[in-house]
Amino acid sequence: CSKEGIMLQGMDEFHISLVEFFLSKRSFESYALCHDLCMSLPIDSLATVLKKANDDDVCTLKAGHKAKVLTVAIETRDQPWLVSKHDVPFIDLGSEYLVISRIPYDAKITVWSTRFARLAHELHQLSGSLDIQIIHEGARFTALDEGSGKKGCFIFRRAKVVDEYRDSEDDEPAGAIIHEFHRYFHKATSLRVSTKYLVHASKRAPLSSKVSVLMKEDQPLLVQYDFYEGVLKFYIAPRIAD
Amino acid sequence: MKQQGRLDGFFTVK
Repeated sequence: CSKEGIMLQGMDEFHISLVEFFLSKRSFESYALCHDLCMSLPIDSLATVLKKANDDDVCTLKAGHKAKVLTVAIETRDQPWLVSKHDVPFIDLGSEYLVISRIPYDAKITVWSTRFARLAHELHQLSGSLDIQIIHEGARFTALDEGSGKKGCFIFRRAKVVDEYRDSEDDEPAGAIIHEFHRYFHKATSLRVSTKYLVHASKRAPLSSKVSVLMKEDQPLLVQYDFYEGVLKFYIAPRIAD
Repeated sequence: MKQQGRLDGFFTVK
């Protein structure tokens, strides 16, 4: 927790994917902080507690100086005398916050998140890994099923007129879009990553209608959802192509 | 150290 908001970070046990979720303080009704605070929490316990809250309930998260638990108070909005309190004990993860050094990415594309979810799901049916290539003209996501020889490919061509699709965000356009493609393209880049982890990342589509994919050779793939209250980032380790 | 298919080596600990 910092004066800007709350940053959550988690990594899977195989160290293939790191998730960062930033929630700005402006997304809270009130946000008070005396000093920066770093807590390690078992995500299962936190999720179990937060699921006890209904959509309209008010959740208050509290942790004191040198606290050993995060206290979550859940109250019903129109019945403020009804409050349930739950403690989530801290755990020792043996490490502090992880930082991925800021790197200049070679290429970035932004596409509809529902379309991205579909491609991740369909390519995952074919293979455990996929190749992503971004070249000047567009982007290509390819997976090969080595058993059957079947190859799946999704191609996104650079939108000629970026503004063309801006008025129709509710409808998925027939042609794929790549927003601001030209601004972020420096050189042709390709990466091979696990489809399983791309599927995980693509399931966050409800957060934002658009998702960005950022790449630099031999660096983790970055899948990023930007939304008003914050940002969700997935870093996925690159697989070195044979 | 960077390992094939893993994120180890890409991070610094703050």
